Amino acid sequence: MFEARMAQAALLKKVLEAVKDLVTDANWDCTSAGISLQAMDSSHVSLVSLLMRKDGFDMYRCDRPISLGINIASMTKIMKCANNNDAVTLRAEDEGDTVVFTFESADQEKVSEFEMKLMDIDSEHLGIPEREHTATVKMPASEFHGICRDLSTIGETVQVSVTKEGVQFTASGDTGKGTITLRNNSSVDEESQQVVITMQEELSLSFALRYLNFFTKATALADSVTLSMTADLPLVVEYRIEDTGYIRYFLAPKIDD
Amino acid sequence: KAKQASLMSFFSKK
Repeated sequence: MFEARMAQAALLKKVLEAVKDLVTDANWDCTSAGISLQAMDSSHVSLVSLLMRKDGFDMYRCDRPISLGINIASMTKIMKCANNNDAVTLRAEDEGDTVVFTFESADQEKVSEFEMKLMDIDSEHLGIPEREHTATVKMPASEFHGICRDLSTIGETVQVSVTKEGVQFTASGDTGKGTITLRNNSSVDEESQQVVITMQEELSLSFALRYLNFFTKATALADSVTLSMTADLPLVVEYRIEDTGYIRYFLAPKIDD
Repeated sequence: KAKQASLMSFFSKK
């Protein structure tokens, strides 16, 4: 038996928003530690890795590991039936082929139950080594969102350069070129507004803005975002989900031909 | 011109 209850449907709605543009179907892997999901987009350029530890739930029970194969669009439709303040419970039998969503209104006067069929999903799990990166940039999530959106109006590719001066985002296209520079401002009082750059050596990498714009759909989940970069390796974009998990995106770089 | 790399060339299948 798997059963997990979260106090606010809003959180699960935000998680789905952050996944649904990249992934059509995914296995939600449930263990006694919590729920995780790893899936690549269909072109194998990017990957999303979600972790929601059990301590983030009001109630959590998972008698044995279970993978819930879920069509993300179907789950999104069901979650739209919940109010943001509703409590949500997910329930699945060990050998069952459905997952049940129960929504309870804050005043407990309304209870809705939706049953969704599970799918058999043949997913390729990738082994992703935890590693130290050459440069990291922590910035307000809304700032990163704005930069990706603004530079998309200029070109398809962004060059991210980290130097002692700061971090520079550059896009160029037929109509011209745009450059946005952020400087370290770790002295700003409010932590969520800080730009904190760590760097072992200068580097410059290029990425497809199309995918970065998908990643910024997670902006509602966290105040800040951290970009981790190493030359010629995939970029890691991480949004922390309070203190109980994260959503991480990996994006393969564009490499000079 | 820069070419889009695949994630599969960086991470191995489990």
